[in-house]
Amino acid sequence: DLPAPYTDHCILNDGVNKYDPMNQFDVPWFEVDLDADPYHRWDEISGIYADNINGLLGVIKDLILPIFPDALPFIDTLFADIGEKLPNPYREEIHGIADVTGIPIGQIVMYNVFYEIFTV
Amino acid sequence: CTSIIAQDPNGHLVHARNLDFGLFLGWDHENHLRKMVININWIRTDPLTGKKGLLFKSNNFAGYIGIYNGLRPKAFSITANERFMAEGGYVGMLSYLFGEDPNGRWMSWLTRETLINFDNYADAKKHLSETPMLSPVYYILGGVNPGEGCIIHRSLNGTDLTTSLNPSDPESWYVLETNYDQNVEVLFVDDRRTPGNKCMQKLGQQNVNFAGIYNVLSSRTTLNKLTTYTVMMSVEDSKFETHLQRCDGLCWPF
Repeated sequence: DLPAPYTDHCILNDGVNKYDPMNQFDVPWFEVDLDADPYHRWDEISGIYADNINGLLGVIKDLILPIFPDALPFIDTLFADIGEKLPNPYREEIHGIADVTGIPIGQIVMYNVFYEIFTV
Repeated sequence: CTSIIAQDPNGHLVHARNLDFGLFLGWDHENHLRKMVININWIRTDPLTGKKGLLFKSNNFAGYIGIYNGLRPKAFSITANERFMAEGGYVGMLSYLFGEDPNGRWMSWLTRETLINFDNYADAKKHLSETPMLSPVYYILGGVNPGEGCIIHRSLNGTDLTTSLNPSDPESWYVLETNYDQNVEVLFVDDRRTPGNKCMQKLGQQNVNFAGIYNVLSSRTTLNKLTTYTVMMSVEDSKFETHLQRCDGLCWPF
């Protein structure tokens, strides 16, 4: 067991119910139309969340740059190259998101292949 | 992460997961990750009827085009949990870059492709199990019929192990996956399996529903500081709910 106060605890033992179906509405719904041009499929979401995506990537940059000050051009180039090798419709979708958000394509690619990077 | 598929005594399935994300990356969950969680209805014109309609549902971080969690109505649901192996994602990425594995699929795009192209549990299971990919992963796949639920332990070129619901076994009315192979002991500082199993036993099969499973996933240490959201899915009635999560106070960090 983990040491107290981190020990596991099943709230069912307390007779507590934390499930409130109304809380699902805190998360907005969008539509993505697979009939639409891949380049434009994400326009609405990218426009609304451009600052959030930029902020998220900014934290990564703040983490990397103090240790590797010259890493950003390398990241932009490396992942932009990967981006050009990606199959469609993904390549076009990523290009569309990069253009709407104004974020370099390499950084949007990095964000989208984060799972594979993270397993390192 | 923790994913669960559970079957109630009448054969109804609930599929749910906690997404734990951002370890060591410095993200402020409140201001970065949680504000970017969205649900998506993926729509397409049906080639047979010519009518545009819902194909499947997912949730995503805005700007991320792959899928970690999705539900195709009346067909199947998928969640993906990270799997760590010596031959990890970097091997797949290098193979892809050097053209040695041009057909390998990026993990979250294989999920998306499966949701687009298949309309039943068996075909989805086969596709997720056999398609070459660029990184290891656990695919947790649920269906619409009793007994349709499994954990596919994927490596780059195949499936190492598949564990399934077994309705005829009174102990196998649910499957629970964290980030370890089912036949391997978990690391004691990263044990969400034991607390999850204890809480599922407390819940009992007769109480399998959205509320019951949500409460299991809201219990420490299944719930921890990295938990960003909980997804609840029912393929049978196409219900897909994303609930933002947080573990306030003294919670284990991951």
